Amino acid sequence: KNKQIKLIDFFNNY
Amino acid sequence: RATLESAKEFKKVVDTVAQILDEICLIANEDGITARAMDPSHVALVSLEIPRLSFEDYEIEGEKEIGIDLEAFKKIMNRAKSKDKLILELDEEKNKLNVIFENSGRRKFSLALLDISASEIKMPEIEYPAVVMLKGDAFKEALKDADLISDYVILKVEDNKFIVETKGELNDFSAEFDEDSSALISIESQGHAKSAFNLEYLLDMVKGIKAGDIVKLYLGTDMPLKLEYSLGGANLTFLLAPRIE
Repeated sequence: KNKQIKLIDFFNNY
Repeated sequence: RATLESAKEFKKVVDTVAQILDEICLIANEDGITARAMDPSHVALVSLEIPRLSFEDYEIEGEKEIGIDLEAFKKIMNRAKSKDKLILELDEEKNKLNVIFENSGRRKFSLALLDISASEIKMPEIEYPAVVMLKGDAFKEALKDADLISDYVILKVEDNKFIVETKGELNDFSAEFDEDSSALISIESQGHAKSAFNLEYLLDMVKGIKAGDIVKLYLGTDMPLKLEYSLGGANLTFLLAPRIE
């Protein structure tokens, strides 16, 4: 099953 | 004080934004009105921009922050009739936003402002390997189809095709848009892109789309989706975080 990621995780990366 | 020609069109903007956010802080200045906020669970971001040119009349001194309860605003906007003009008027003394429907008569609601400040969130500069332009209603219908099967959807770009697909426990769905499809306006890609998204959020984001609207989708692999379209003079941009296996 897939897991919902939060946008913040991406904001930290970009 | 800002006047929009069609209150009914702007109602769709408020409806769509209110699907995702409970409250919003509008920033009004010389250039027009903007707002940006993340939903409470930090999965989606909404960015709204209404350029000054979209308004029939627009008067402002300096910059104003206008905190709005979207549920209350939505209820008021639902009272818009088809030929109503919409006037939004900030009353700083009373700390209210006057929402005025003007037609043969004049109906005025005064909406209490919320004490919230504009979010500091910036739209991250993400480079996307695939960009798809598509007729909005075709995209919306494909999402509604997928909604019969599961609670998530996979958006894919491969071999110059845009694919919307999902798998349920028993049943599957897929919609393909290739260069021969009249719904596909353009597709640019460097390699493949494939990400899964929560359908409920996506359906909320496309709520205001109707026939004739065009959506622009930015896609990558296990990357947030960026979705853009224009509605009633407003430019709406959404970011949605993916679901990852």
